[in-house]
Amino acid sequence: TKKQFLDTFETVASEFERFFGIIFGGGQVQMFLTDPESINTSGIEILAQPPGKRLQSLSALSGGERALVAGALLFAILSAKPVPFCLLDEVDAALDEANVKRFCQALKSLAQQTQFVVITHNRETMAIADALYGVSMGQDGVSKLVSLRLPREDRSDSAEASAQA
Amino acid sequence: TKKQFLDTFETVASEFERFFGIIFGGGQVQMFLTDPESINTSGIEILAQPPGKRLQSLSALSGGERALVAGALLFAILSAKPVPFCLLDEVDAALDEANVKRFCQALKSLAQQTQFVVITHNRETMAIADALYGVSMGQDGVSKLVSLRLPREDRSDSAEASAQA
Amino acid sequence: MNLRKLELSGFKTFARRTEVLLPGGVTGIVGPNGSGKSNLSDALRWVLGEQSLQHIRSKKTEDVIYAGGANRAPLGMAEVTITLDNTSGWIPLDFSEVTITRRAYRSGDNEYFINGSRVRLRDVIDLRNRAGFGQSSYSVIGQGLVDAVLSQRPEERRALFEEAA
Amino acid sequence: MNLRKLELSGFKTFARRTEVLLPGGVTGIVGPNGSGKSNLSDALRWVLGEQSLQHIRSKKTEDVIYAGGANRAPLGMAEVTITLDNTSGWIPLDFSEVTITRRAYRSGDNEYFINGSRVRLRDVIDLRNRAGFGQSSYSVIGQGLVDAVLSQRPEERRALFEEAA
Ligand SMILES: Nc1ncnc2c1ncn2[C@@H]1O[C@H](COP(=O)(O)OP(=O)(O)OP(=O)(O)O)[C@@H](O)[C@H]1O
Ligand SMILES: Nc1ncnc2c1ncn2[C@@H]1O[C@H](COP(=O)(O)OP(=O)(O)OP(=O)(O)O)[C@@H](O)[C@H]1O
Ligand SMILES: [Mg+2]
Ligand SMILES: [Mg+2]
Repeated sequence: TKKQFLDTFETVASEFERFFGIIFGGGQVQMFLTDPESINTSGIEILAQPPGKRLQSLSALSGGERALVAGALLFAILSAKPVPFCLLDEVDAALDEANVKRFCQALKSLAQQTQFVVITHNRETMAIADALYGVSMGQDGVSKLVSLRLPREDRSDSAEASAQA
Repeated sequence: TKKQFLDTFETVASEFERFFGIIFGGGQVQMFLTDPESINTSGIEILAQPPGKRLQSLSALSGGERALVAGALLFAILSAKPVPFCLLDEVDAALDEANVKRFCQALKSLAQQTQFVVITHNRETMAIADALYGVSMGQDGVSKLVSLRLPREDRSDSAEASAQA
Repeated sequence: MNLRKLELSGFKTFARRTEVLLPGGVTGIVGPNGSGKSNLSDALRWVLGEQSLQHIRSKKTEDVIYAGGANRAPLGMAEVTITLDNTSGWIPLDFSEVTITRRAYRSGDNEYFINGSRVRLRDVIDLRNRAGFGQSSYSVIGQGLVDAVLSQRPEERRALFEEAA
Repeated sequence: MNLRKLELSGFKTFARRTEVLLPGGVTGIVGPNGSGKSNLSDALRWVLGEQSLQHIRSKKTEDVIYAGGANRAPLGMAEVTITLDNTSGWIPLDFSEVTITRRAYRSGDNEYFINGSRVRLRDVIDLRNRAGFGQSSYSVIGQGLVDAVLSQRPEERRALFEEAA
């Protein structure tokens, strides 16, 4: 319905502002309907202003800046309309170290309500994981899974176990 | 002309095999004309076999494997038909640490004949650069360039200079 | 906590039966290029009823079944089971734990199971919709797709919101 | 050594005159997201006569001119100069050093210079062709384009070889 769509749009737009600020460490983002008169068919435009820069369209941003804006939008939608779980496959590939840290901070803030599975090559992202798995490939083209870090509540058991060993 | 095209094709195909072996640390790659009867219009097919896996089309490979195959093909073309310089913008973004090292080894082997400029976030790639620049962004949205490492022949001057300072 | 574990057998590179325990919070997955990380993401989409072969990087149904490698014969079936924790009752079924299973055979047939009893695809989709994690495209963000969230034209971005509304 | 240096002034985020010395071997460029690294790659393509605005992430000619930021006014002109080392005589001109300069104005006009004298675009393209670094698309691999080398259909891959032949 129209009202539902508008309510969702407003909530996501304000969450988008919030997460943009967290992830970019400042600046602002604007999201608006290209044709507010006809809500049923209107498109959605996004303008972003990274700290120190002017307000610009998404196509002018750098590779990493685009990935950060997409991350902020995704987190805004997850915050406005939570889903039980979310899998992210190397969404941090284009980010520099400072941005990965802020990205992870935003992710962690949502991990109470949504369960995350994050595939990454990035050390910063590995560091925030509660549990960590390593996947390796054998000589025969078959994957093997190894647990690299157990979640906190399991850790004390195994830490005790290895202390006694 | 037909003969030129075929000669280039053969040279690139054999260099492609060689660089694939270096970059993947084994396995093989096949490159062939989809329609050898009509050289003027034939397409070019590529099948890749990473170590331990079966021979497969490019669409079945992982994100990182595709980037490695593209790198091997690029190096093969550069080796068969050298150009004076080549700029690579974050071609190593999808690669894991072991693959970045092999990728850089292949790059270094071509740096005698081709001058490379490499944009990267990857420590391994930074390590092989002869000269290194850092780009930073001021509060006013203006880029600033700083030399982080001078090339070898200049280094002894500056090292001497700082030793005397 | 919503997902408890993911079990794979014969699915892509997971020829051997593999169990991935998913504790609450953030679970990280790391590993070399081509080791099978994104195959786990495909498995999660697939077991939840994914019908688009392209979304799981396949061209035909049998592409998800382990196709063999160096010294290992192909398998005849792929099976993935997801175990959902229902102690909070978010899924409208009278079980504290709900499992969804999908199987595929070389014949091209698919079979679905909920808590071990054979069901149709429609039942799996219906269960997802009633539990609030319907067709949402933002619960699995595949490799390289971060940009896709942004790069659509304004009228395409609308679809993301309609799903969330 | 083929490239000696790249000088930018008013080009995208390089509002201030910036000089990038390019020694032989491998030059690395690092820096945070959005700092201006890929703008350097655009500058290199642009000064060599690039006519496709899309390849330099622009929609109109003026997009390459510094557009202002927080507390800094936009500029009226963008200029990039590349200095080529011609001691080996690879460029058929009687100079040991050859410079190519390109300017763009807010009016949409472009100007080209070789060793300081005004020339037409055709002269720059002709110089490149005679020196052997013609329109080769493999001398600048932009961000995210590694996959593009592979993902074309077999008939499209052919174009890469025809250039090299
Ligand atoms: N004409 C212009 N005037 C001012 N700023 C510009 C202009 N054109 C582009 N920009 C800015 O340049 C920035 C992008 O720079 P660039 O793509 O070089 O970043 P990068 O260092 O490659 O980052 P990443 O690591 O994320 O790829 C954008 O923030 C954009 O606003
Ligand atoms: N049915 C199948 N049988 C056997 N192997 C398969 C099958 N389907 C895909 N593969 C293999 O899976 C590999 C890709 O795995 P995946 O995409 O999960 O890697 P990844 O760990 O995500 O790597 P990256 O870090 O590069 O993204 C390919 O090498 C492909 O050959
Ligand atoms: Mg992957
Ligand atoms: Mg860039």
